[in-house]
Amino acid sequence: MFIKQLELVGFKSFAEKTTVNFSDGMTCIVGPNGCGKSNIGEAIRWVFGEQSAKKLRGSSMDDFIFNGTNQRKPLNRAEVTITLNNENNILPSEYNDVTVKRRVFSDGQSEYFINNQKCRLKDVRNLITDTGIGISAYSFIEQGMISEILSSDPTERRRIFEEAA
Amino acid sequence: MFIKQLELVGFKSFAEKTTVNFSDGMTCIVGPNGCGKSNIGEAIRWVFGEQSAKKLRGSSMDDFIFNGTNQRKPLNRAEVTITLNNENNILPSEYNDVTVKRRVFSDGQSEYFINNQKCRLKDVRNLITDTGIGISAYSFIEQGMISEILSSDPTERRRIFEEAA
Amino acid sequence: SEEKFIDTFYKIKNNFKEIFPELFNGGKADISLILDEDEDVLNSGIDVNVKPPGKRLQNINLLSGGEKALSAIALLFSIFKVKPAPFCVLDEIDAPLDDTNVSRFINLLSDFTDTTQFIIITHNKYTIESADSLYGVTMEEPGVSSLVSVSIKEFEQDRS
Amino acid sequence: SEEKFIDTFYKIKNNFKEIFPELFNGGKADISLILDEDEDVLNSGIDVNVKPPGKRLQNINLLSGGEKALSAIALLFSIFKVKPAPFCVLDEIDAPLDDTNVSRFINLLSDFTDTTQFIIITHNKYTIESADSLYGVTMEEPGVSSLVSVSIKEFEQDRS
Ligand SMILES: Nc1ncnc2c1ncn2[C@@H]1O[C@H](COP(=O)(O)OP(=O)(O)OP(=O)(O)O)[C@@H](O)[C@H]1O
Ligand SMILES: Nc1ncnc2c1ncn2[C@@H]1O[C@H](COP(=O)(O)OP(=O)(O)OP(=O)(O)O)[C@@H](O)[C@H]1O
Ligand SMILES: [Mg+2]
Ligand SMILES: [Mg+2]
Repeated sequence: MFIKQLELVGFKSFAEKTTVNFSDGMTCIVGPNGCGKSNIGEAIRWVFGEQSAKKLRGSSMDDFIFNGTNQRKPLNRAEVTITLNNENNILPSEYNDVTVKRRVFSDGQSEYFINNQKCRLKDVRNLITDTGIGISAYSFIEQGMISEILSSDPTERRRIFEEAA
Repeated sequence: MFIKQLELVGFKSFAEKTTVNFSDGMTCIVGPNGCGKSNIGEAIRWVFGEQSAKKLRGSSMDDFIFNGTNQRKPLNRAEVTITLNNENNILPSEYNDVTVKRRVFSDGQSEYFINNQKCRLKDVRNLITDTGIGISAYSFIEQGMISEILSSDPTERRRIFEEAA
Repeated sequence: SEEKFIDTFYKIKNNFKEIFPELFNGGKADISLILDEDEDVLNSGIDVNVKPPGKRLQNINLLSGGEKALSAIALLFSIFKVKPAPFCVLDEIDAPLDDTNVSRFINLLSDFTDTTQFIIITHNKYTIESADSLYGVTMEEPGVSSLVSVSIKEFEQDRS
Repeated sequence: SEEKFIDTFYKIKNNFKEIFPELFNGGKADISLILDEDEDVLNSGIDVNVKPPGKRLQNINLLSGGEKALSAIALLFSIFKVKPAPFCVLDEIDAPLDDTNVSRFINLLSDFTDTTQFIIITHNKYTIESADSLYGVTMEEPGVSSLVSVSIKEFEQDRS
């Protein structure tokens, strides 16, 4: 299983619909400071149901909606869709491609969709449990945080080990 | 006033006596990971009387004494001497060159010297007050800490402003 | 459950002992459980001890910025070896590393690309050169991100 | 004393308003005192607001890693302008910056080298190229640091 495609609309600095196609090996994302690279990484974490705005450098969920520039008005919602290649049937679904979508409105409420069918956060969580996908500590390393695994307190370190058990 | 020379003996990874001559413009220190670059920066901060071992990545003062390798025994003391060019008489001393030396023993006790005369920490502090030298927050930026000035709590930020007042 | 945790812990420990010397070209590393007086495994902490080649065993706080990052990478991949994640997003984890350590990191990464998809945000040209595919992000319109196609060749000239 | 603090504060504020757009090639920045209800200046906090070019004013936490580092550098040099330190040790502050921002940082730095001596630890070749003198540190004997003379030319070939 791997990420085939990521589509962002109104998520942070991605005002226009933007589609990223990934290869299943190693994809590098490059560009100048402040152009939106880390925002792409955070979109992947967010779409799977991340509940803590602080982990994605926000203070509340509406911080993730494009808030405008000198030339553009702010938008009223953000949407991210991720398409996973499920050919080896890791996900409990008969489709070859599985899409998960998350939408947030300016009141901070989120909507979730699996293969374009509206669902609850719980359904997204059930879809990805035990697959290793996820918002777990060890499959997302934020900028500047690589040494945290070593320097955080021993019990925090244990939590990462538990996720792998 | 500028730093003319720094001499390290037994300070952290500098087991042998090592002398660094600085120019008064911009000096760059380069080298592979773990070779001792940050240790040089910390030696400058330490020699002027830094009392917090934690600020120099240690837990107690004897952490700064060379603790041995596979081939060498640990040493029992560390010593750093800094030579300042005082031609413009910023420091209250009639010498053109002023040296400050600090020595620490395995019991954690420090000795201080100004121009090779033994003195107290208080004398070193008096020498450098109001010169802007120092262990102040804004003349040493530790590795990975550049954004702290922005992200630390507002009162911490104020402390930096007070040092400049 | 306790057995499962202990079993995973010992697998990670063995991986760490193997991967660390590979990344550091020598040296030793180990992890151990910190048990409190009632020996409760499920509430124990985990201690990490490393010894870069030629150096003494020491507290991880005395390590340099680059050594700490590389030790953390060794631990991360030790966990991956036990339970590979289908994908992993790494945001500038190569920033503290010198070029020798970047190429060691890339070598280690290539051992895992058949089980894990990696999405790596980086400014380092050595990391970029080993990518399977490359995406450029830009803000041609100030404040609005968009994608640009970038070829690896372009990167060799201008590293911005 | 209160007057001295307020006087220094307003000087730093004016410097920040001037230096930030120089480093970011546009945009705006400002600092303000956070006063509690009894208006006690000596216990107030300090708020920092920045607006990179073309973007809206926002919370500094939403800034990118490089934008944060560059904003912090702007603030640091705003303080230097008021009270220059005789010397300053900067340990890899260019690590989060892309090459465009590294050269802007170096330009800013060169405005201060006649009042302040800079000792800069770095892996970045653009920073190294603008140095007046260069020192290499090595551990030819594992675990023991020693100095090596390095020429700037050497760096252009091999960036380790
Ligand atoms: N809700 C939002 N609306 C518009 N722009 C936003 C929003 N949230 C964040 N941003 C913008 O995104 C930018 C940060 O992007 P990001 O952190 O992804 O940059 P980056 O490419 O990772 O840069 P660096 O190389 O410095 O780490 C900020 O400048 C911020 O203005
Ligand atoms: N008391 C000590 N005795 C011997 N070695 C020590 C002592 N304290 C620290 N060290 C060594 O110094 C090394 C760290 O050096 P330093 O942090 O200066 O590296 P660096 O050149 O800044 O590397 P990087 O580029 O990764 O930041 C560590 O490997 C540690 O072993
Ligand atoms: Mg980033
Ligand atoms: Mg260092």
